[in-house]
Amino acid sequence: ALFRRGLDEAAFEELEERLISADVGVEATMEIIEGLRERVRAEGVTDPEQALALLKEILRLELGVADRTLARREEGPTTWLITGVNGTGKTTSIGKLAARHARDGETVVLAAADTFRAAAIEQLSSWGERAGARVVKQAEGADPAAVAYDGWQAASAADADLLLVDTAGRLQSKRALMEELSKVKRVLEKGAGHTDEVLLVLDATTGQNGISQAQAFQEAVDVSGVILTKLDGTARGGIVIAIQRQLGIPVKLVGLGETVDDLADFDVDAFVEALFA
Amino acid sequence: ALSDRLEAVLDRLKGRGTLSESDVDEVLREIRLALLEADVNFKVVKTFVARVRERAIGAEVSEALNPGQQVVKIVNEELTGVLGDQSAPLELGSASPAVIMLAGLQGSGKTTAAGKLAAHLKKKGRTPLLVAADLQRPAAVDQLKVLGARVDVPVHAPEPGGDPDADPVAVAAGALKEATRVGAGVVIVDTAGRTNVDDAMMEQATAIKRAVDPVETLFVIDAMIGQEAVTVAKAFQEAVDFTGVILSKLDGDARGGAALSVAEVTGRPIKFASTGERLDEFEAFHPDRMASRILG
Ligand SMILES: Nc1nc2c(ncn2[C@@H]2O[C@H](COP(=O)(O)OP(=O)(O)OP(=O)(O)O)[C@@H](O)[C@H]2O)c(=O)[nH]1
Ligand SMILES: Nc1nc2c(ncn2[C@@H]2O[C@H](COP(=O)(O)OP(=O)(O)OP(=O)(O)O)[C@@H](O)[C@H]2O)c(=O)[nH]1
Ligand SMILES: [Mg+2]
Ligand SMILES: [Mg+2]
Repeated sequence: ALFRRGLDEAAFEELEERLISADVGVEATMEIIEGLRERVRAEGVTDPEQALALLKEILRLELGVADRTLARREEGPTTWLITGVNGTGKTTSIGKLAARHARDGETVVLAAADTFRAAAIEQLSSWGERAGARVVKQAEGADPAAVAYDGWQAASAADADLLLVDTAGRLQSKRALMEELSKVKRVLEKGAGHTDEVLLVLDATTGQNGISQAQAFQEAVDVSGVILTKLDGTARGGIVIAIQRQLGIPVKLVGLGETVDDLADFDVDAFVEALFA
Repeated sequence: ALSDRLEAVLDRLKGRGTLSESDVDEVLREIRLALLEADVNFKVVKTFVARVRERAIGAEVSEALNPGQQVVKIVNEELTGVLGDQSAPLELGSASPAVIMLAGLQGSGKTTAAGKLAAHLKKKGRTPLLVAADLQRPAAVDQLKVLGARVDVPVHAPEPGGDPDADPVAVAAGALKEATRVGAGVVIVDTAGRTNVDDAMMEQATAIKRAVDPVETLFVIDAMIGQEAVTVAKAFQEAVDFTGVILSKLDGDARGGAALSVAEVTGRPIKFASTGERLDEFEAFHPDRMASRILG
């Protein structure tokens, strides 16, 4: 140990494994560890504990630059479109958001634009009831774009503060479904003018496919932020690091459970700490 | 993808009679990276690569393949071996009714899988009864009722607007009586999604299992799950000792490395692949196809 210059390879491998095990991914991990090596060399770090602290600092700084506020508009209902692959927690997240904003005294309208999945409209209606938000809906099988547009008209007519549009889960590799989603946004914007937020709901247990999800949804509807759900489980959601790095898309909210209050703003420090828990 | 990764390496190793240990390690490095990119758990990758290494270093030089290709062949064989050499069937035995219980994380595809199993069994001439034992997710019971109606299979559920504190364990147990009453030969119990760190919910799953004594307990897991597949699978094995796995959303482009992780750490067979949202998009799991999908 007296003659050891710098951190040994085993220490770097251990840190690599911790990142890989958190779903950070091979490529991002290698880049991050490469950056750490340079800092370790430059600062003459020899203690593995110090290296870990330095790594956390690097990640905090990198993640810290993003703007994580949710966009609002001055005039008319703020419009947020909720998207993502099947089963990630879109409908539940809308329920939580509706309750949060209704509690702040806002008028919230929900558009049930998942006209496809069994009992999707009932599920959203139940959340709407819970939050005291009006739910705009049509029959199952109706055109989702028409429901989204209807939602805008109703929100606008009621001078509501916030419109949340629920959409059906869809795998990003399904071209026709991605085109349908682009159309929902286009038609929604015929009324709304623009979408204040297009949120991609991502399950924290997702592996490397999360990057492909973010890429495809960004291309289809220009994603402005991520809602990272199920962070109350053991998965750490490391995939969002690569998503911010490669695509510039920040996590804005996190889901921490299945009940109405289990929603929080994304906390960079807590996230970085949890990566190495 | 493995093919791209290996192309450069194998090219360099062409024309060599036998592989040195360092040659094998060079190929294995690419295999390791490909498996990690495919979401195979990093500890599973370690033991898997070590096994392949042992076989590759001791291997006789093949007549037909160059040494690099031979390593790839060993990888494919080992992978297919862990995933199961052939499709594992549903084993309902002679119990009547035979009970199938579904369990898994939130959103993995259980309720949809329950509908698919009902359709599948009906096609095979059985008389299924679906049981809506998820009493907590809003409209979960409605969802299963809609699916049941679609495939003309009855659904046992608590009365709508009934006791708000109805107990899933009681509903599931009550379904067995209902099955005998309506002459259903197979009972399919849908349960609420739950996370492995929620002790109360994991205990509920154990209690449901104890109450209905399933002949098959199927763990439903999303093909896009990452490294956590191992921890989650072990926790569910502990709680409900599942007999088989359903891998869902295979119609997407996730590599599905979780299949290898789950099979490796639990030793349980993947019995079905769910390949879409429709109730007929359900098939026997093919280990060989999964192996090449994981390797990319
Ligand atoms: N533990 C946990 N479960 C969650 C969270 N968010 C959602 N869920 C659960 O995940 C499951 C799926 O949620 P949904 O809101 O139906 O997901 P979805 O994206 O709307 O699903 P589809 O519309 O079918 O694509 C439900 O059981 C939710 O209760 C979370 O933050 N933590
Ligand atoms: N593309 C695709 N979607 C699927 C598949 N299986 C289920 N889904 C979809 O995934 C979403 C979740 O399915 P559910 O059956 O509600 O999942 P669950 O496990 O019952 O969810 P919880 O009860 O909330 O835990 C729905 O949108 C389904 O239509 C599949 O094989 N492929
Ligand atoms: Mg939904
Ligand atoms: Mg369900």
